[in-house]
Amino acid sequence: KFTDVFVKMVPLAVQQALSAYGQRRADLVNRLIAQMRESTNLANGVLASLNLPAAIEDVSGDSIPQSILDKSKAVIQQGGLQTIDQLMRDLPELLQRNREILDEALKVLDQEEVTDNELKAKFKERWKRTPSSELYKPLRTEGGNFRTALDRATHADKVVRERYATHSEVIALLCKPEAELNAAIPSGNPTKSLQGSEVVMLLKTLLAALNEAKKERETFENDIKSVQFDMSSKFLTALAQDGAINEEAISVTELDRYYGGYTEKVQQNLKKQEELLAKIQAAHEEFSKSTQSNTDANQREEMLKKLAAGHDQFVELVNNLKEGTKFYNGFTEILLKFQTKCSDIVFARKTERDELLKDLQQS
Amino acid sequence: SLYPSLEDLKVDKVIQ
Repeated sequence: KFTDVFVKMVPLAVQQALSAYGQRRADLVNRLIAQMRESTNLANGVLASLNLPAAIEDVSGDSIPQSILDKSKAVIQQGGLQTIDQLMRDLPELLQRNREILDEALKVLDQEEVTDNELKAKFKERWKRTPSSELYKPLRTEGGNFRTALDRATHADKVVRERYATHSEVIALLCKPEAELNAAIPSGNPTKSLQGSEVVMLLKTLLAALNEAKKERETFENDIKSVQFDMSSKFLTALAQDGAINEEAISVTELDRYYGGYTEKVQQNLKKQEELLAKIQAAHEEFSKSTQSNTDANQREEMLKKLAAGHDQFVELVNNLKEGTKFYNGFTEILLKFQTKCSDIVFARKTERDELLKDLQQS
Repeated sequence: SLYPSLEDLKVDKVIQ
């Protein structure tokens, strides 16, 4: 039942190359995913601002357009404001815990350094070891980076809170039962002969195509995330053949081989969406001209737009809060490791200090 | 993304 525990050991050069490759890959994948998500946000934003698809669904002028009803159901199904409240409640505690761990870790360094300085002052040149202030520099730098990260997280919390404050009313409205929601939407005059209209047909087709583009991006994202291959054999071979690893050249080639196709497809998808959005906006202009425009209709339209945007904001908030929670929990682990590092080195210093004191007293 | 990347914060330092 022998298993070689060293089977994954590689030369240092390969380890470093793998690390650098990992960074490149992460950058590429994150960039592609960010592009795609941004374009979905853009599409949603444009549609909401044009009151689509609600406007072309709104035949009666006083019942809730199906798409708005669907959005309301989606928000309710995900727990509505309660989900958000819950996630938001936990964040300050998580932040506080992380702060405390970091503060504690750095405090033990500070305390030991004070004592070391005192002894240095007392024994002067007889206190021969490296000063703690010198020794602890890398740890303090690391601690400083952690603090910066916590500051960024605090700012992120604030952004999320503000977003919540701005949109909680609309989200609450979306969570109401259908009858109540309907009552909150101003009545408008029904749009005349809506269904048969050519421009409505066109808009429906374009919106369906836009939805397809969104779905395609979801597929891409899943596919891109599941691409997996092992670079260690490539780097090992290069090292064996050439005695050195040209990491950049090898990584770029391999990344292009595995992701190049996706990069291409994503670009095509984004371009297609750009064209669709332009056509949708043009068609919407036509549509607006052909529909009766008055105060009632405008008020209704504004409310429907707000509700559509509210759904998107809810989704965004939930994502932000999940991201924040994940960050704080993951960061706790990192900080605990850091704290252990600090207390370990301080313990070693104390032991060393006691030895030195003993020697000095004896001499 | 709003929050810092955990990957950037994980430092694998060689034990000295």
